[in-house]
Amino acid sequence: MSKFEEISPADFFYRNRDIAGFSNPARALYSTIRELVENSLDACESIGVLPDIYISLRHVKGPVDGTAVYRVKILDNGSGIPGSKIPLAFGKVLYGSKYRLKQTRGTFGLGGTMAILYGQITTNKAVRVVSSTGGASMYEYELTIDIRRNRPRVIRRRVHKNPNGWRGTLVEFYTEGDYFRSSFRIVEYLKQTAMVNPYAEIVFADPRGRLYVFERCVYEMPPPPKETLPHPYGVDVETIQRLIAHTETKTLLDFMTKHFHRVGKAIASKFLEAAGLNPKLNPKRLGREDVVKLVHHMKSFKGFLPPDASCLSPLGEELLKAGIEKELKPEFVAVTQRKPSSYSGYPFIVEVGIAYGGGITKPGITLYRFSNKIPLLYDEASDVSWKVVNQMIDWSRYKVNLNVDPVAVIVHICSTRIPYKTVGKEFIADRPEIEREVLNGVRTVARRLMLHLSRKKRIQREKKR
Amino acid sequence: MSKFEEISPADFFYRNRDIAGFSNPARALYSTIRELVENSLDACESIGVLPDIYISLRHVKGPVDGTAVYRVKILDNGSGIPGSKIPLAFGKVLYGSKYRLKQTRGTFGLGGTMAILYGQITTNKAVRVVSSTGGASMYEYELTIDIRRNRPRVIRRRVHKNPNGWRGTLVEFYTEGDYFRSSFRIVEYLKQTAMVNPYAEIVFADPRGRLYVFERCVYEMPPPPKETLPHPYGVDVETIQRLIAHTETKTLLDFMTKHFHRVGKAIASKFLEAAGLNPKLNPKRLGREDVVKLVHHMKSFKGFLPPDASCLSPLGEELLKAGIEKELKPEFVAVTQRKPSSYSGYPFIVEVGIAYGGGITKPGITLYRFSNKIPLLYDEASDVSWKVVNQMIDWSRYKVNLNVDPVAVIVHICSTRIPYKTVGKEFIADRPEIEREVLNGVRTVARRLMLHLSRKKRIQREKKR
Ligand SMILES: Nc1ncnc2c1ncn2[C@@H]1O[C@H](COP(=O)(O)OP(=O)(O)OP(=O)(O)O)[C@@H](O)[C@H]1O
Ligand SMILES: Nc1ncnc2c1ncn2[C@@H]1O[C@H](COP(=O)(O)OP(=O)(O)OP(=O)(O)O)[C@@H](O)[C@H]1O
Ligand SMILES: [Mg+2]
Ligand SMILES: [Mg+2]
Repeated sequence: MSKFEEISPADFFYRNRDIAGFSNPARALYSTIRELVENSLDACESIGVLPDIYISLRHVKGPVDGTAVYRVKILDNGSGIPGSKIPLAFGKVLYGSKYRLKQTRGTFGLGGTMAILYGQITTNKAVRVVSSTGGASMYEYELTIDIRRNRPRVIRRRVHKNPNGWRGTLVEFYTEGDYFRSSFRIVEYLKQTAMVNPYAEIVFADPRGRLYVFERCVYEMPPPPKETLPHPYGVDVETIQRLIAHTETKTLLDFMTKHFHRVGKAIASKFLEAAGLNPKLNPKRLGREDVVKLVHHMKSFKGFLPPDASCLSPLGEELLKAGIEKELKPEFVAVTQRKPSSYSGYPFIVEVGIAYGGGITKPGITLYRFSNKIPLLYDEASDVSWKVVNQMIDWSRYKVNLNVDPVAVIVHICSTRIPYKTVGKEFIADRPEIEREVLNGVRTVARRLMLHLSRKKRIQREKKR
Repeated sequence: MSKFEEISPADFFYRNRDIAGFSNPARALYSTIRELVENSLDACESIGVLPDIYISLRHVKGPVDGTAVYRVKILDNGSGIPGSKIPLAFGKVLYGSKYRLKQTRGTFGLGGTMAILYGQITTNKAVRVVSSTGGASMYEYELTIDIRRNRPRVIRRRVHKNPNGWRGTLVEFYTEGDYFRSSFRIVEYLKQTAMVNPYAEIVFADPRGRLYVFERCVYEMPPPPKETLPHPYGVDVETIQRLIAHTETKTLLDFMTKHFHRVGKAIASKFLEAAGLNPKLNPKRLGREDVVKLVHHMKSFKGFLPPDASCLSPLGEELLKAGIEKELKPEFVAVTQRKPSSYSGYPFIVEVGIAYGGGITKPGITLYRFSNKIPLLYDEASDVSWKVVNQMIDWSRYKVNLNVDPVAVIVHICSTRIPYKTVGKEFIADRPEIEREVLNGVRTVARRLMLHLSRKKRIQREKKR
């Protein structure tokens, strides 16, 4: 007879940790660093503070060229975490503060917890967290994760005075890793992070005693991303039913204007008329079939305004150009920021850069991918940008010889929801709207590279005379 | 101030349903059919019964060449589900009977539930399930999923008499789909399923009134897969602690022999001596550091026997050859079953086939991928078999001209754990051990194709004289 079981989300991601990016000690070390850095950057941006992030990775025991035990430590000056929430933030999977409709690096509520989980199952040691939101107290916890029940086990809790009003978070734990095999990608990740977060200062003390310092070259935070309301094009029966369950509105007209993005009274009235629904009806009295009818009409009504991307926080052409110049030192750079667009009701902005020559030496196209200011370093062949750059662009039309010319293409996509195809945030799905924007962005900058290359050729020919 | 929330696993996979393969109506229809068929095949194999599976997909309303409402119905003669478990099996994510260490198609405990969830959020209708395990009663349920709480809502429950002792499961629900865009892949999925499950009879009544019948051509079930004990090479701190928590053994020696695969008293004694652990020690008294020490030594001790693959249920060379001949009708076929191997303590067997000409007309290599007898039709460029076939084999050395010669390569991997990289089971990670076995398997059959091609050339030259 079949034996039925239920497993917790922590158990699910423990058993399937490769799906979350923790497949082996080398990859796990990379994922650990990235998850922690992304949490720190989100925390600083949430309070509009220039990020100061210090990461220390120290070899503890085992071979330096193989699987060994490392101590991971990260300190930031971000928002901090309220004392009562610290155990849940790090000891529970599917728990977090980023389930809102807002541009953040975090999205799943499990990254930081997975890093700690992996450390626990390989070293059997607890994690130590110290955090303060700047108030009178600083909270220190030592905890482990009860994987089967998906909840923290607090081993020790201390409350310290916080006389200097320090605000931020310190996370420290031990984990099995393989720095020999992952150092290149870890350093590359930090370099590329510095490239698209030029206002952040990141210091990395590596196990070999080397100190990597990525200084900020911008001294002002960009306007922060804002939380936004759902757009009519993104709804389904479940979203509508949740809104109805909690709404305080008493009419369908108020329901539409209060809960949806850019829906005013005029548009709402036109819409309800087109949908054949009574604007005075109490939303809580919508029948089963009418909810489906409402969803269908919301998706197909042409009169809604497109999502407004003012809630997003793109890099901007100036910063993108500066970041590329600083990191890649090319002979030529061109950047473009596409007009805002949307997919399934989610606004997004694509920014594309192209760079040629100088510090870029490898012939052909080297692709740099970013989503919500996170560098994506794995599985590029499955990514929408790869598909565009390698299958949809005929580079010879832009006078680029792939066997000779060293070109870098940089694509950044920011959105209230990035359509990652994996829990490890490795690559982005080829949604038609996103594909189109990336394609047009690459064409725009490729044209400018073409002009540069023809001008360069012309100058060289004139020199020969 | 950040607002912290916890979400249920159903809510997580609802919000991130593209990660589970439910990204749009066309893809969702494909995923729906595959998840249901895989559940039915697992159910029949679990009781050693020749599978009879009937699938009906009927267009209900909406455009026939776009997004529309479909009624999905699937009936099988499998194990059935105990009455009290039916609501949980279909109304709860991370719940199922396939969390054991055994070769099954299902592995995550969420596929069937996701299909129903997608149907619910697009049509707002309940699912109807009728099932019996062959006893005196047949259970009929109508239920919906409470996504926020990850639990079923039973709308109606009926118990019927079962005078004929029927055993099996019927699932019926409505969902939004796009058959126009997914019909090709759905039919291809069923064809390829028939190819590697030649003992199954599958009937598919499609929305266009067409009946696809895949008759069985084998009348005996293969030996069923068996549940196995974990292997020492696959452990970590968490596995050991769970075993210790539940063990009834009183000594480390008994602990090793009782809980691990192919560990007898002699090997266990040698191991404990090498690990510097007292064989008489009560496992429940192992200290924190000693658990880590035990894990390290279990992973590195060279004296353990490799995992025994007798628990697996591969296709076998005869059936694989017959399946390829029946479906592809080629001029030439060669197949090979590799010796069992293992990765991280999980046993696996790779079976490779190559086919040329005849019904295969497209020049170059067409890759067919299977894992635990499931056809994989998406994201081939990210799969380990694709990497082997396209990056690691020089086909010209085997006298294959990729611009002219029509070749199909068929790879089947079966294991107690398939290292899928995604929740949607789209492609397999390039674990070194698996990569090596696929590479050697392809080389073996490529050599035989080479002999066939040279013989064919020789015959053609002689004819010309
Ligand atoms: N350094 C930090 N400073 C402030 N808050 C933090 C920090 N690290 C984690 N948190 C809090 O803990 C929560 C859980 O973090 P976790 O990384 O597990 O998930 P997430 O960041 O929400 O999503 P993702 O899985 O996509 O990373 C976060 O939402 C955040 O509220
Ligand atoms: N047709 C069926 N016959 C018998 N049992 C079934 C059937 N369909 C589903 N079940 C039961 O319901 C459980 C949950 O199914 P579900 O598809 O959600 O998960 P799974 O098959 O265990 O894993 P996966 O997510 O990988 O498919 C199964 O484990 C099985 O016990
Ligand atoms: Mg995070
Ligand atoms: Mg299943």
